[in-house]
Amino acid sequence: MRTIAIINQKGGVGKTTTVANLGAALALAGRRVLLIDLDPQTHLTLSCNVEPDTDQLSIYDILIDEKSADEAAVEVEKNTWLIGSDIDLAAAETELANVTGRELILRNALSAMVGRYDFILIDCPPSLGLLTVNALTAAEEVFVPLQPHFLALQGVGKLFETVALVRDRLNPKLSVTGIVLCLYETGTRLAGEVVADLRQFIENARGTVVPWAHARIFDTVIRRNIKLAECPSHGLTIFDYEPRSNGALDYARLAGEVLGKLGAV
Amino acid sequence: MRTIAIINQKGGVGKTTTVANLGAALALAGRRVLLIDLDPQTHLTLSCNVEPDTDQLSIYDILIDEKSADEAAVEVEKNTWLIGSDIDLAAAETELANVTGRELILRNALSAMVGRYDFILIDCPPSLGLLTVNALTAAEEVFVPLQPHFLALQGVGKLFETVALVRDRLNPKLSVTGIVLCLYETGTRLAGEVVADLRQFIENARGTVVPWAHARIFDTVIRRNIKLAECPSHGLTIFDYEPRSNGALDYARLAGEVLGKLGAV
Ligand SMILES: Nc1ncnc2c1ncn2[C@@H]1O[C@H](COP(=O)(O)OP(=O)(O)OP(=O)(O)O)[C@@H](O)[C@H]1O
Ligand SMILES: Nc1ncnc2c1ncn2[C@@H]1O[C@H](COP(=O)(O)OP(=O)(O)OP(=O)(O)O)[C@@H](O)[C@H]1O
Ligand SMILES: [Mg+2]
Ligand SMILES: [Mg+2]
Repeated sequence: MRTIAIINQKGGVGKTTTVANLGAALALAGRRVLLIDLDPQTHLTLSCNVEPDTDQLSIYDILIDEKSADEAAVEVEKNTWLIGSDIDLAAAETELANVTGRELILRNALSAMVGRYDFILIDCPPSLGLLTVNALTAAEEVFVPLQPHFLALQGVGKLFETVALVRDRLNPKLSVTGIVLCLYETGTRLAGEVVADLRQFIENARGTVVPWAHARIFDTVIRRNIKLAECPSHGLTIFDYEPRSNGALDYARLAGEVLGKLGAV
Repeated sequence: MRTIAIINQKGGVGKTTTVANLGAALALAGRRVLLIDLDPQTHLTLSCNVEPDTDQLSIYDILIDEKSADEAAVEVEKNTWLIGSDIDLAAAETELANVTGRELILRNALSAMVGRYDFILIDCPPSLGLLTVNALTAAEEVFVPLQPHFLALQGVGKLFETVALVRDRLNPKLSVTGIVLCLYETGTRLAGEVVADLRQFIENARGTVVPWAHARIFDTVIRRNIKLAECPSHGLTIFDYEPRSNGALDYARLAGEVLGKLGAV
């Protein structure tokens, strides 16, 4: 089982879109996938066509009332389950501020899941606070969706520092697998410059012991494609909404890379 | 003096880009403008070509050590001053958790500024936490940058609820002036659908006492324009970087609308 935290404190870079559609592509490839929505905005939950803030157990109930993750998981597609979010999650950081072992609650809740899924993908809010730290403590891998813009590049150092802190103090297995270039606009000079900077930053870490020493930029880039912004409003994945779009092609190709079968699109 | 909080908990919708470039357009129109960076990402500070985390006083020093806002403000362009951010600001929410009157610190710090500026624009992080609440308590107006996408539309209700809460408990003068459509892609069906939904939501509030009863969608839309994403990497406003681009035209037009001289581009 691979547990992957999808994080970036920069807002609007494609975190939720990546969890929803990479998850769908992995499920189509026959893997059993659990999606977890750790963002109080509940966007992943909405993208899966699930109504937040109902009686269905949510990630809030798991973190605050230690309810069972098994009971909270609902099947949303073939091979895909979701633990949804709840608007109350916004208060979780304050409610858990003085709870002992507050960073470990998600990891403990998921420990019962071992073997039930092939992949667990965790969508995080645009911050490096307690919810994201819970995801980093529960995961072994980190994927960083990144829009190739100047402002988006600025936070990568701080993001990696947070990953290093969690690895050193809470989760020795944690490492950064890769950076997914999202909202990619082919042909702009800016994207080329940002990617070159990023590649340099990663190359400099080779041979060191930092958690991103083996990180790479995924070969597959996710191109800007309006169909990816339309599909959540229909509660559909890109594969159900526009299977022949660039969005579907790119996420299928990314799944192939994640599965290690680069030619597996 | 008009104090405007630029907020949206949805990430990557154009908050920082709007504060930087609307601020610049107002300054070019001869207004004295103070920009405040309340986001620990320090993106507005970087966009103004100011290095964060130096000895220069920042918003962190004002909120945590009650340093003077006057001393923290630095002139970055003609008619434009900045109170920059600092990476330590990420810890401010926790550090202030048990401080009495923690929501009022920014308002008190700015009260000495009355009359010194014509506009104060406050850039906020992608959340509705304590930093954003400080901005809402200090401001009289709210501008909501919004990308016309389905996911970005979902949070508007929660955002307005937070504004209503702050108005009722902390700041009776607060109201929502308007929504700025950013990253607008002309010709996509999605933008049209989202705008129609939004217009309906606002129309329903007419004649009520909610803080958005008089809100409107600004006529000026900010079109997607790669130059707006390039200029922060040069530490320039759009007017210094590409004065004839759509980005410059749109923000100049928006400033005209904000100044009430709709034809003033
Ligand atoms: N490749 C793409 N092409 C076009 N639109 C996209 C693409 N990826 C994401 N989007 C749209 O861009 C917006 C931002 O994406 P998304 O919400 O997935 O980012 P996020 O990082 O999860 O944001 P947040 O920080 O608010 O959680 C959304 O409206 C989404 O529909
Ligand atoms: N009209 C536009 N056209 C093209 N790119 C834009 C436009 N407005 C903003 N951008 C770019 O899109 C990205 C998101 O914008 P910005 O950082 O201003 O949003 P934000 O709401 O402040 O994000 P955050 O939630 O992370 O604070 C940035 O890389 C910015 O340079
Ligand atoms: Mg998201
Ligand atoms: Mg910003």
